[in-house]
Amino acid sequence: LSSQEYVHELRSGISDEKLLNCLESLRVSLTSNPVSWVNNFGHEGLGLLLDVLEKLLDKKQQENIDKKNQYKLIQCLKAFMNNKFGLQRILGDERSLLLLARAIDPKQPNMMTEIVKILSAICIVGEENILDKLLGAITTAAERNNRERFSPIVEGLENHEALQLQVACMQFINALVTSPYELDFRIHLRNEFLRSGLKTMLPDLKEKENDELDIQLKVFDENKEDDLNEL
Amino acid sequence: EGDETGVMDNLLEALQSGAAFRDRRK
Repeated sequence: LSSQEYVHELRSGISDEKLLNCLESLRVSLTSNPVSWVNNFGHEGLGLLLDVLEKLLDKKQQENIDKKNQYKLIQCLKAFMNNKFGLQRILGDERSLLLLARAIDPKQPNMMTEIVKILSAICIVGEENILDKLLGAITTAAERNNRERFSPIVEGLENHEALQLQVACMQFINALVTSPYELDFRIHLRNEFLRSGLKTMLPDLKEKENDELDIQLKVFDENKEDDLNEL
Repeated sequence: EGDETGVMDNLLEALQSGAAFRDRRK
């Protein structure tokens, strides 16, 4: 399909299996076509993808097919962002950050792994005010569920069945905590995570002796030590 | 277009290896 044909398909309001097929095909196209193709799709296509994601998130009771569609859609967004144009589009669109934050769901470990990875990358990209936008999105998403803003991330860390999710969550915590220019703000974010349950989890995570996890745990400790020295 | 693609892949690799954080502390 051409990029315009995907736009047409998404605009037609397809759902369930048909939507899943369309999204899988779109993911492949976004991955394998040149940036100009992604660019053409993105003008209208990004808004349509976000509309579909919002509709899925707003469903009170998600069926299995809805969960599959949501995961596939996140994979499409990730492929869309794998070039400067796509990344800039997402960064410039606060709705996309809010919807990604709303889609964080510890009960869907594979999808959550992808989302926290995407958000970590957004965090370190160096765009002005991106941390404020990201924290705003996470806070708003948590408020909708009457939860503390960092609880879902710490809950992801607690899932010992999903090692990749634990690595991704620790990576996201590091990305957030190392972002502020001000020492006070870094300490504040770190303490908020520790109070949200991270403190009791750290010994268990260290015992796992997994290389990828150990890298993130080391980054966390080193930055904490540096900040204490600076303080 | 070659140098414009793989942006996300590169960021994720830097995060995973810890290099992204070492760069930040410099």
